[in-house]
Amino acid sequence: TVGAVALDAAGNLAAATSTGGMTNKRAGRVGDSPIIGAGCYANNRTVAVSCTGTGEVFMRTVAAYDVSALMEYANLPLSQAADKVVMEKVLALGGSGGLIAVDHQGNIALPFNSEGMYRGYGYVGKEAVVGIYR
Amino acid sequence: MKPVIVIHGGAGALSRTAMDSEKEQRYRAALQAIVTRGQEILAANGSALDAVTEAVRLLEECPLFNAGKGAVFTHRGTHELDASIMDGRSLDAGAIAGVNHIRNPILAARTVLERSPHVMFTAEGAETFAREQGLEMVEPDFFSTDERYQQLLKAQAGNDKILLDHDGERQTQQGADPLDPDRKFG
Repeated sequence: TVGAVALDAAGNLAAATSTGGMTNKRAGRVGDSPIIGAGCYANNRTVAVSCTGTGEVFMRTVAAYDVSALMEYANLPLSQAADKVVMEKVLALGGSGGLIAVDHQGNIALPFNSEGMYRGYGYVGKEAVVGIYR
Repeated sequence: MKPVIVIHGGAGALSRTAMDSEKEQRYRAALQAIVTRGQEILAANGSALDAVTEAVRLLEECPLFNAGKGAVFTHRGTHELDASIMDGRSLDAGAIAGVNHIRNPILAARTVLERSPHVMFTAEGAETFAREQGLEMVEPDFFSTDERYQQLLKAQAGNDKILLDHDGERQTQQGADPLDPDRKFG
């Protein structure tokens, strides 16, 4: 699975996710990637999110939207909301994976509970940063 | 407020010991190039929607990642690709699922968002819509790579496990039984 989130100069947020699914999956099985609110969500008032991992758990927890809801209704900052979803809620159901997120102020979060996650970010005018392992 | 792009190429059982340095460098170079392209779009006052669309399209074109070219195989030895996109400004969204003839599923999702009153299309309907909208169509074997096919064969040989995209990589590298997908090192 791959994904991207961005905040532009006009203050708009967007999120995108794309996947080939899981190796050896049953034909017709769909995961979280094309499900708005599960694998992809963006709202200018809160955050843009793209997820990757065991899709069924991200669907059942409505993971991408949950980050936004925690920020909007519980007033959690992005880092806490993203960590709560990935490191508590997803993990509690046996889910593996992570997400990337950017909020309306340009703060970013890239939490994952798996061994690694291919990831990268770049603020305009700064060097790009990439990572794989913890 | 600072314009920024963030990307991911999937998560899983990725460890330094299991990754050879040449392959690691290829991954890092691909991630770096795609982040940089996203930054360029934002720096030129491009929209967040354009930046994420192009970033994901480039990730789909890179066979290292499980999307577009280099997508994993289903149990039947076929491909089924999914994609979605959402605009935070309007809460507009577009998604497609279960396709294997659309070269860039994210462009199809973007087209659903921009040129239809709907949010999601699946399978044959999604491909008909994409074709009518003039998107590039390919044969399903466009997405196939030998590495992914070998991962499928090993998964099927080892108790028919279902594997996350990058869990299959380590299985192939080590030549061992498929990893337990519940094995975590967090």
